[in-house]
Amino acid sequence: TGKTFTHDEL
Amino acid sequence: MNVFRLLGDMSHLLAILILLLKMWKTRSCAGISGKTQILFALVFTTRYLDLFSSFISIYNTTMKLFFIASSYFTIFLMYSKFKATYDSNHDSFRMEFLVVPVGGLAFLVNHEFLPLEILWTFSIYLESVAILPQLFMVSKTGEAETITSHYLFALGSYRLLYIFNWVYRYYFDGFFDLIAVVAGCVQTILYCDFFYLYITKVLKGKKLSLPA
Repeated sequence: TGKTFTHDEL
Repeated sequence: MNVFRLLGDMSHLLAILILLLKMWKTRSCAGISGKTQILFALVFTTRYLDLFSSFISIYNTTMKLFFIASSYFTIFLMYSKFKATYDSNHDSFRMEFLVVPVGGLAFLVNHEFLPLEILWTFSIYLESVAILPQLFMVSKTGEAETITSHYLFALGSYRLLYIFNWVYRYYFDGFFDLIAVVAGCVQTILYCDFFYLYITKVLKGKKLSLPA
C-alpha cells in the first residue's frame, strides 16, 4: 500500500 | 471519482436525510440508537480534521460539512428536542467497548504514525463498528419501524458500494488502501443479516421483526 496521506474519499 | 463512489456517497446522504425526515415527521426518535449517532459524529469529526488544511474539491468539502453538521444536528434532536422519545433503556450498548479497542488499534496499525493519520485511522475503524449499538437496539426491541429499516439499508449500502469503488480504483487507478478496505468489509458484513431480513421482509411489505 503506497503512501495514502491525502485521503480523498469521504 | 467513479460511479460506485458517487452512488455510495448518495446512499449515505439518503440515509442521513431519511433519518432526519423520520425524526422531523414523527417528532420522535423511537427505535433509533443515540449511541450510534454519537459514534458517527465522532467518526466525522476525527476524519474531516483536514477539512481546512487540504482542499480536494467543492463536492468533497460540502459533503464533509454536511456530514458533520447533520450528525451533530441529529444528536441535538435526539438528546434535546425529542429527548422525551429517546428510548435509553433499549439503547444500552457500551460505547467504550468500541472506542477503546478501536483507539488502541489505530495506534498500532496505521499508514503513518502522525496525529492526523492516526485520527483518520481511528475514524475508519470506528465507523466499521459504529452501527453495532443500533443493530443491538433493533435486536433488543425485536423490531424496527419501516422507515428505520430503509435508513439502515441505505446506510449499509453506502459502504458496500464503496467496496465496489475500491475494486474499481484498484484496477483503474492502481489505488489501494488496505485499512479502508478491511474496515469497509467488516462494516458491510455486520449488515448482512439485516440485509437478508430487509430483502425478505420489508421489500415484501412486512414489518422488520427479528425472530424472537
